[in-house]
Formats: sequence, C-alpha cells, structure tokens
Amino acid sequence: SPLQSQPSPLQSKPQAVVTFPGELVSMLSDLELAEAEAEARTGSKQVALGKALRRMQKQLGLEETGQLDAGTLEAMRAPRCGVPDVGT
Amino acid sequence: FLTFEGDLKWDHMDLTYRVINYSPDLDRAVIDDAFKRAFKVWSDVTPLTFTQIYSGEADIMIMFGSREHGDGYPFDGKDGLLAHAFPPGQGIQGDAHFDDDELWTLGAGLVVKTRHGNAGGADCHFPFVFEGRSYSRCITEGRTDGLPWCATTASYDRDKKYGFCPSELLYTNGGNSDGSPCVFPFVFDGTSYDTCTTDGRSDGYRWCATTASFDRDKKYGFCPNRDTAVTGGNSQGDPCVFPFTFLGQSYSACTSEGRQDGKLWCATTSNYDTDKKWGFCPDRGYSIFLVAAHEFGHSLGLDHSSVREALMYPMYSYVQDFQLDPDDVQGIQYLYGEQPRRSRACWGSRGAGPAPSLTPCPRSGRGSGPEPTAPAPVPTEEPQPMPTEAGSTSTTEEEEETPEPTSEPVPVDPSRDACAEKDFDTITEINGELHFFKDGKYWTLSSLWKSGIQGAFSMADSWPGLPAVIDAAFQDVLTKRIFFFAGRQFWVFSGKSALGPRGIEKLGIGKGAGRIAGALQRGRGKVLLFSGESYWRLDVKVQRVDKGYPRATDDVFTGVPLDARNVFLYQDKYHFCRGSFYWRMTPRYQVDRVGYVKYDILQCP
Repeated sequence: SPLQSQPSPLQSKPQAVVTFPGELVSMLSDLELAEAEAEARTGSKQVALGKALRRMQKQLGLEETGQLDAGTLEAMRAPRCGVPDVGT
Repeated sequence: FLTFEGDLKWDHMDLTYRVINYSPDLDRAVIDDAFKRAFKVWSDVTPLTFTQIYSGEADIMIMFGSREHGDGYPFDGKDGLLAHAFPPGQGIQGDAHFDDDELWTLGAGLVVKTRHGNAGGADCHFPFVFEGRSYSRCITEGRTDGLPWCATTASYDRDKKYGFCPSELLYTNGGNSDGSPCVFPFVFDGTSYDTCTTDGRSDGYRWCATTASFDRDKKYGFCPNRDTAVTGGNSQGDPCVFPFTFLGQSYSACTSEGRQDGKLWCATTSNYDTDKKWGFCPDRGYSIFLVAAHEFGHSLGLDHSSVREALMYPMYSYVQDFQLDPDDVQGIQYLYGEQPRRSRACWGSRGAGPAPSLTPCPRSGRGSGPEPTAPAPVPTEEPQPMPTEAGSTSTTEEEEETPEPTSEPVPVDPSRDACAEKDFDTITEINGELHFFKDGKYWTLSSLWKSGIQGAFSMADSWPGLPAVIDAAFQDVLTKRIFFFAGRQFWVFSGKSALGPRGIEKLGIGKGAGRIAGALQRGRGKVLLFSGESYWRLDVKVQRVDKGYPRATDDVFTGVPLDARNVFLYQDKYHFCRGSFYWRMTPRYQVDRVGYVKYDILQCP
C-alpha cells in the first residue's frame, strides 16, 4: 500500500513573473481601456459610454445596466464572431 | 433573429463551396467533414443544397488566414475574433474566413488523427501506455527515424494498435509537392534550414522544401502542426521542445511558471533563456464545426441573434450535443422556406466527433416559416401607472372575491390530441396550469405535477354559456375570476357562474379594436389586453382601461410579432405566439427565447 507520509509544507519559492516577447499586455483598467478606445474612435473624451453599453447589452441579451459590470466584461472578453453586431 | 439589411439572400438553392486552404491544426479530412456537417445544419431545415467543388469560383469560398488576410478586416491573433463571413452575393460576398491563430479542434481538445500504422487512421488515445509509461502526447520513443507516433487505445503494450502523428517528416499540405514530406536540411535563398520555417512568407504559415534545395527545385509544401504545436507567443505552430530551460530550470512538460494567468506554455527551442522563443500549449481549442455552422449562417444571410442559445448569437460557447435553436430555424426559413422533404434526416449530430450520428430530432424544421420580427429591440421605458378614469364604478358582482368551487373536469375526448392541433384559439394560465383552448375543447398542462397534457375537456362543462371559439382569457390574480373574450364580447366567470356577455366597449376599449388576442397580468389588479398592434391596461377591479391607452405594442414589447395570435403570461414571462412559434420575453422586455409552442411548451413528442 502507499506509504502514509505526512504532508510536508510546500516549499514556496518566489514566483518569477516574466514579460514574454510578443505578448500584448495592457496596464489600463477596463474602464480606462474602454474610454481610450472610444476616444480613439471619436476623437473626443465626451463619449456616452453608458448609452453605448446599454445598446450593446440589449443586443447581446444582457441586463441593461449601462455599466461595465462583470457580465458585460465577460461578454466583451468572450471569443466571438468578427461580423460586427452593429454596422459602422 | 436578424437578417442583413435588405434581406440579402442567394437567388438559387443549389450552392457550391470550396475550401481554398486548410488549417495545419487538423487533418484535412476532419476539416472537410466539419464543414460538410456545418452546411448540413442549414440544409436540413431549408431547400438549400451544398456541393463542394475543388476549382473555380464557388458561391462560398472558405479560407484560413491570420491578421490582415486580404479583405481589410484583420483578425487579432489568438482568441478574440475567431472568424467572419460575408452576406450572400458575388465576389467576396458569401465567403467565410477563419482565424488561423486559433487552435482549431472539435471543441474538446486536440484531435490527433493518425496515418499509416495498424489502426486504420484512428485518433490517438491520450493517455496511452508504452513500455509501462504513460504518455499524453505523440512520442518518438521506440523509433529511430524520429517519426512521432501514438497508440490508438489506452495501452500499446496490451493492444499493439498504433499510428503515426502529423509530422512534416511524414507529409506536407498544399504547396506543389503532392503531399511529399519535408527534406531536411534544405536550402532556401542560400540558407540551410533543418526545420519548417515561416521565412519568405508574410502569412505566418510554416513551410519546407520537399527536395534538398528550394532554390533549385522550387518544390515545397506546408508543414502540418504537431500535437505539441504552440499557439500565440512568438513561434505560432512550432512544436514545444522538451526539455527546455527556463530561468535556469529544466522543464519536460508545459508549465505556467513565469505567468500570473496560469496559462500553460512551453519554449520552442531547448533554451528559453537564450532564445526567448515560446508559445501557449494546446488547450481545448475552438470547434471548427460550431464556428463554421455560425459563419455559414452569415454566408446564407443571417445576421447576429440576441437569443443566447441561438447558433447565430455572436459569442462562442462549446456545446457537445449541438442542436439548432428554433430562432435560427425561423431565421433561415424566413429567407429560404422550409425543407420540402418530409423524411429528412436530423442534424442532431455531436459537435465533438467527426462523423455525424443522426438521431431523431422532432423539433427540426417544423413550423410555417413565420414573417420576420421587428428589428432588434431598443431600450424602452417601463409602462408607467396612470390614474384610473374618474367616475369609474364597480358593480356588486365585481366585488365578489370568493369563486365557487369547481368540480374536477373529466376528459370528454381523451383521444383528441392537443399535439395534433395546428394552433390554439387561446392559451392562458388558470390556477397555475396552462390551458389551451380550441373549438369548444381545452387541455391543461401543469408545470408542477409533470403529468403531461390532460384533456380534452369540454368548455361547456367547465364554463357553460361560452361560445366554442374564444379569443383570449385571463384569471384575475386577486379574485381568481376568469375573464373570457370572444369577438367584442367578454364574460366573467366565478366558478361556473357567469356574468355576460358584455361588450368590450364597456371596458373603455374603442370600436376600432378587433378581437382581443391575449392578456398579461401586471401585478395585482392590472391586466394588459392586446389587440392588433395596440394594448390597453385594464383595471380589473373597476373593469375599465386606464387613461393613456391604447399604446403601441412595439413601443414596449419590441421584437415580438405584432400580430400575435395568443398572448399570455407563463412562469412570469410574456409569451407571444404566432403560427407554430412563441416569442418569450422577460419582464425587462428582452426576447430571450423563440421556440415551438408544441415542442417546447406542450412537450409534444
């Protein structure tokens, strides 16, 4: 039968975190990223993210909160078809 | 469902498709089979037919590519965008493109189809045991020629069944060498190569020469991905090299060391520290079958649906036992009509296996191909309460709150099958059971008792004095009285005692309204009555519609058919029926399901 050895505490070693070449890493928060994206597209900081989010949430059958909530972020990060949901 | 603007569709039913190139992730036969099954999803429910051609211009040209691949709509590397397709038409229209930076599988991890050996081309069985050791990838152990192989059963030691894994040493894809294997080393542009390379190409595909000198012979082919091929990173398609060195340590398997996201990775040379070449180890990948079925929906003219269960919902999710959602069926049949053959096969095939297993599939393609619904819903406001009309009166009988007890109905015609009815005059929930009325009979269905459909019962026995055909009914949640509507008349039943008929103008519904199609209870004492494209809010206690009505149904109930035959509340959701179908709407006015009345609600076989 297997030896009944006492579990020994794991030897914790400092985890080295490496920046892998070729990997895109964003240091922006979700909201900053969304606002930066909107600003890049419209050339203005005065963007109504809430309205756009509601529209997208409706389109995707999500709860219409107008916020970057967990469900919305999950949908935004999900793998998806590249055909735009809304033209232009 | 949605169609593209202008209802773009093919003007012929016998469509052709051509696969321009293949992903190195999967065997060509597996991809061909997946595409064939993906087209069958649609041909099973429409008159459309799909034929693969191997040269010339097909209606639907299919290709794999990455990043910018020639159409101005670049892909984005691993994950994110998976594929796209263009609506029907000439040229690029109708074509489907798949992002080859994804790992294409059948959705549940690598599928390693073997060649040669003695297993008839069966898939590898991971893990398998060879000489007492367990392996979860193709190995070269036991051979001197470097060809990777695997067992096709759990134990090579016991069964001796094996085959060779994809390898450039065995064959190449495409190119101009008829599948000949790579020759290493080979010379390209004066440089010697002893592995597949992406040099000389801008699309990232790995290739090799099939003679000792490409410069001289110009013979080449594309390298198939090995089972250990990485995705992403900076050496897409290259195999992991084990063992490899990372931060001075040696690794003989994929690791998540060095990462915070837990993703497994490997080096593609023997030393990451010096070469910095790496990629992610194979994961479950994306089902080429499921994604292709979705994209072909676009190729045929369907836009994205907001029904999450629909194939045409824009986000990917893996399902093992794929079945087309009624929303998809409605969409495609709106464009092309129904499948004319009555004895068609079912598409209930497994998404995870290359060979379709046809199973009986009673929901397939039935129905009458309804008219399109309104465009995608837009945010609307909750209907606001309005003060009731001044001077409204109530009658003594309307104050009665204790209905007479009713005796249990006895089926008058058990042989009359609700499932055989084409549609119903009225559907409504009474005492927690759905009631389906048709021509003087009715059936009941309890979601609580799971007893199936009961009936047919006689309406005359339960509610004497009603006409055989009624248009709508609802039960007042407070008094339990039941309101029936037929034409422009209505009755109020308390047990078997009736008041009526009275004209609906007594309720404040003008002469312009026709039949009442249905009713939705709105909390205590309020009921919405639907007629034509309008609805009224009835104050049940005073039996008068509120001021500010009628309102346009489309303003609030966006996305449901405006000419619904039945409207009713069931399990706290609004249901609008037309033809064989129902649209289910949440209290937040989002259509969350389109389905069949018979199969989804009545649970008919």
